[in-house]
Amino acid sequence: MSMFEDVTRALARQLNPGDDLTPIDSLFDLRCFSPLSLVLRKRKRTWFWGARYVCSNYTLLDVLEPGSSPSDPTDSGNFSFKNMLDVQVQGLVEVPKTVKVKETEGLSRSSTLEIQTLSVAPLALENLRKERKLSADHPFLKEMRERGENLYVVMEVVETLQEVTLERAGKANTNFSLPSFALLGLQGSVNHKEGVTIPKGCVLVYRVKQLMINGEDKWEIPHICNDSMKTFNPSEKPGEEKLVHTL
Amino acid sequence: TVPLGEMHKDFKTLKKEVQRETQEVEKLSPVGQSSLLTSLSHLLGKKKELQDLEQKLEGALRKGQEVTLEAHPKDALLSNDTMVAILYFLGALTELSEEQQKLLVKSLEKKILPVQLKLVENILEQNFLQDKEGVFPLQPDLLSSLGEEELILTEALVGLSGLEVQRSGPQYTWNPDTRHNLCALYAGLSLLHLLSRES
Repeated sequence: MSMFEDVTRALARQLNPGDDLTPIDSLFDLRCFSPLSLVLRKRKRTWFWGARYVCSNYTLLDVLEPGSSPSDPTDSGNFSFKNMLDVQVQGLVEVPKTVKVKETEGLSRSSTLEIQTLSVAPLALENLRKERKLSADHPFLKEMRERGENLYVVMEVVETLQEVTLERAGKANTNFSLPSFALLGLQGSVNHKEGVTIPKGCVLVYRVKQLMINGEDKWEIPHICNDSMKTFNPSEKPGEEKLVHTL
Repeated sequence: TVPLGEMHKDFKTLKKEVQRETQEVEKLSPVGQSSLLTSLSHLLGKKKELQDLEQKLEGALRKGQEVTLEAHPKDALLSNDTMVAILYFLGALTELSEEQQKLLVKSLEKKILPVQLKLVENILEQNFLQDKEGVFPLQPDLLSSLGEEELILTEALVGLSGLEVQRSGPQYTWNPDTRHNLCALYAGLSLLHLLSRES
């Protein structure tokens, strides 16, 4: 497991024993899991190794019809949730704002993460739902509807407040040496990173809720979901293609 | 699927869950199982390709498309339940690092999967509900059948989950953060063990 994964998993476990916080696997996913991002669930869910989500590169706002309130983003480069949607920025209530991650697993003593939660404010979301319908012709939605995919919206994230470099304190989390790997013919295949720099504003863990679409353009994000719920009503699914895949 | 919040989370539940899914894979014909093992052996260690397969299979399942495994003399058609079970195991295998996946292939070649499965099962059985770190004794006979190279391989496999196995003792340090990865390793080992039994 990479050191970054070590950190995000430890954080998810520390903040949320209830297990509905999902840790980010890679720094490459940095931009994929912002509040209101649309994601797809990757696999059959099991608690034992957790659900994982795949980046769609779209946000909920991308698939809504343009609307005046909250104002339409014109410059996605300078996208600001605060201005647009009154996304609630709040410090952690039940856990300290600064969370020390895993002294015991070989991280150095100075390895602390300053984090904050960003969550979508329920009132702002409700207003958005009332004011902006889905853009039914959006190619992404069309594709997802055709494929019968379920879509999830990132509702809450925990992100870093400061750039931080985490380093192992001399002891790797594994107790075997690289020469041992050479013996196994796996030389060069193991990349033990001794440190990782996590930039400011990097999402580490996130929480999602399922997007439900009723008819062509009505949407909602229910508080309680279960596995039998489908984002798209199956009866609206167009004729299924009959293809044969060979593995 | 039991809603996450309501599930009783212990090793017994995991064991049952894995058993249920292996039973589905077991329904595949022997040639189908052998073909699946060959495919997996080629894909393990290539996380991206394994994830692509996972996505393709999920897509096919959702669209009701047929999926067959190339096999001789006849391709094996996968039932929906078998596809779901394969997806379950692909989920577990992609949870492992590429290095762990490569070590699984090596272990397969060396036919030491049963020992490794027993080891991981034993560790999880003893510690699953432990939320604190601690040093635990390792049953001495668990690894006694392994030669030096196999021992290194096995130590590396669980070591990459974050679990430190010490030969002097022998013992290991349990770390609750390793639980997810060890559960995935347990499932992955169970599948590969099942598929390699005949060969």
